[in-house]
Amino acid sequence: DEQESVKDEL
Amino acid sequence: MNIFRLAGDMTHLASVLVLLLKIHTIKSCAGVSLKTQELYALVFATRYLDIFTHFISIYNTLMKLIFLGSSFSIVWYMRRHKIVRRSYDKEQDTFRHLFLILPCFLLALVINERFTFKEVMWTFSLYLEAVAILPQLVLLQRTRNIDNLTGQYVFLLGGYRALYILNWIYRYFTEQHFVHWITWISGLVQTLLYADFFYYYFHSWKNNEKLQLPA
Repeated sequence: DEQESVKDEL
Repeated sequence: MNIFRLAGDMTHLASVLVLLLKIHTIKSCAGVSLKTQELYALVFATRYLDIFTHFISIYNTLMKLIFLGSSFSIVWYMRRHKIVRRSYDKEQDTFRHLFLILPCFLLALVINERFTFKEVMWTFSLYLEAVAILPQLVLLQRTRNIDNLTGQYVFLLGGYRALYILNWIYRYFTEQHFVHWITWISGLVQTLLYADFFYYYFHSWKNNEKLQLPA
């Protein structure tokens, strides 16, 4: 979802 | 993972390795800002709070461990190592951390996606990372002779940020990707801070001169 797509970055 | 993201991560990794190489092999941290390194340690500590509770991939966990471990060991070297710490330019590295930490924290309390502990900490880490390079840039400007490794370290860090922007543009068009204002704007601000440095870096490279920033 929206939250996850950024938090998979470092 | 797209090519820009991977290249960005590898550039980030290279920057850390260059710095560790300088500190570990040459036993010198001349021209390196301890303030910036402490800010990065704080950035990673607050961003990766979920490292052991939220699994994404082995790659992700491994990189997080590397960034946490390297940032704290660089701080350790500069503060505690009996040879390395002698080369630290304490008198020149006078930037006050708190002037960066406090506003970033207050901003994270006000502007965030969700008001939870982890989310506020994550947002704080993004804001702080955006400005964490400032003490290093100030130190570079004061140091008349910037050695190659320090120049390359800052160049690679800036390159990593620029590649992340390309990564976001790519993701925006290829994935069901929403607009992440907080991440994007803080990332953009961070990259713009390097613009001046990049200008002089390329200038010195083109003319085959030693890198010097104007006072």
